[in-house]
Amino acid sequence: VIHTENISRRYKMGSEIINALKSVSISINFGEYVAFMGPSGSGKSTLMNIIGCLDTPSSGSYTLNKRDVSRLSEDELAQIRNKEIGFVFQTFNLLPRASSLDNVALPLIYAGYSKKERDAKAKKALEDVGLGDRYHHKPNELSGGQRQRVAVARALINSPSIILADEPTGNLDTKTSYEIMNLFAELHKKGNTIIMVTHEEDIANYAHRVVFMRDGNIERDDINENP
Amino acid sequence: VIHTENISRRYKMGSEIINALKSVSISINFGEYVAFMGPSGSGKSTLMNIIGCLDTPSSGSYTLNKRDVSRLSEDELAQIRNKEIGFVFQTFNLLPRASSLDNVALPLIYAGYSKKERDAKAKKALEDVGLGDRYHHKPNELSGGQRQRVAVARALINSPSIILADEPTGNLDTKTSYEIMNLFAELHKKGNTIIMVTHEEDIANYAHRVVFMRDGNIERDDINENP
Ligand SMILES: Nc1ncnc2c1ncn2[C@@H]1O[C@H](COP(=O)(O)OP(=O)(O)OP(=O)(O)O)[C@@H](O)[C@H]1O
Ligand SMILES: Nc1ncnc2c1ncn2[C@@H]1O[C@H](COP(=O)(O)OP(=O)(O)OP(=O)(O)O)[C@@H](O)[C@H]1O
Ligand SMILES: [Mg+2]
Ligand SMILES: [Mg+2]
Repeated sequence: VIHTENISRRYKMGSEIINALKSVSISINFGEYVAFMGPSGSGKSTLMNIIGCLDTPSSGSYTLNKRDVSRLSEDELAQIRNKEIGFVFQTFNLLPRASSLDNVALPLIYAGYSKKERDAKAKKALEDVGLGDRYHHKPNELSGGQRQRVAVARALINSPSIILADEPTGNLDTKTSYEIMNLFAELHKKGNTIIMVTHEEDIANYAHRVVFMRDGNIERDDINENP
Repeated sequence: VIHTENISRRYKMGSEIINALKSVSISINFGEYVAFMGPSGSGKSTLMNIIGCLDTPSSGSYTLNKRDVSRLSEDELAQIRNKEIGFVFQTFNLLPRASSLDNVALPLIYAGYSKKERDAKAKKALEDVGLGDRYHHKPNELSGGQRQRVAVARALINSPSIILADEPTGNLDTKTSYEIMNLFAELHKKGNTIIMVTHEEDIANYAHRVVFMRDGNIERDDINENP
């Protein structure tokens, strides 16, 4: 479903050029569960943003569901981002003045649900991540790990077929991390595609395939025999 | 040097009261290296903020260096925060429009250094965390782990005697985490006090003492025989 060929992403900084991605070619099929690992700064989030249609490569091609993403209009891209992809950002990106309930319900507005339906679905999503008693709280009234879980709940609320999770357990204790991993495992069983960045091997081991990045390139692509 | 007695911290939310800390009594001596662990929402960051003089308890007492913190003026507290304590925040709290160099140099302005001295010290601090080639970058031009390292460099720049680090390696790969842990180990050898929150056991094992929190209380306080 996801196919990139020789993707690069450059940033110009004054007279310097930063090659965040150099030449990344990867194919991910429907229903796969892939973990990306690699050193800080190796390009993982940059690749996730391109796959999630939030950023455009400087060169190379990206095909999603057989469509050349560079040929899609802004509307078509927005449609994909809202309906087909759920994104857990490394820095959460929650609305600071909205409650967890409203933050989680946000993607449902695009999906056309009524306020009553949105609130019911959002409450359920927050219960699924153990935050049923925190839905009035705004982000600054939550712990770091609670904000992370609100970001996870928001990414999953539209039941997207592709979940992109950038460090989904970076601020969570072991037990809470396993609860999130069980959520992902359930979604994977239903046939969804899961792509996750993590620096923790225990978390990467839930995936069926682990891709290692280094310096803007893919260094290794391994099958996990015992997820 | 740090002594809290029956510290509580309550938040009023409408008709509900959240007991972020219930009754926390702890003593930490000069030169100790303590790790705090515990479930998401158990009160770790709340306790760190009180210890770091960024927040006041709802009840109970906090003595720092034999001084009753509740008796200190705003100026005296600001002095302590700038000179004696270095804080790595769970959410980094960098100035979004400043470069990493200026972010790291910020605490030095209070210390009275000239611009030339501040820039030299800040460059060295960034090199120590592997970001010598990133000092022009603003936070949104850095990866998650790079921002985390800028936050670490900023906390250490004034050579504070007490380092409070809330999840300092949450976004870092193994190798980079060890580099940060080596930095902390060096500071500890020089006699500084290190208090760190982490959810990773490998990281907690660098400390000499591990305190477990649960539901706003201290559950366990163990000595680590083999740091
Ligand atoms: N401003 C606030 N208003 C209401 N409740 C709050 C506020 N800030 C924190 N809390 C609550 O206090 C509790 C403790 O929060 P704290 O940030 O100390 O947890 P933590 O142990 O650091 O968690 P994590 O590991 O997820 O970072 C949480 O349940 C949180 O929802
Ligand atoms: N807007 C930008 N301008 C310049 N350089 C950038 C920009 N955004 C990212 N970079 C650089 O691109 C590289 C890759 O960044 P990226 O965020 O993809 O890394 P990462 O693998 O996710 O790292 P981490 O594990 O620390 O989150 C980094 O070296 C970073 O400094
Ligand atoms: Mg990243
Ligand atoms: Mg916290």
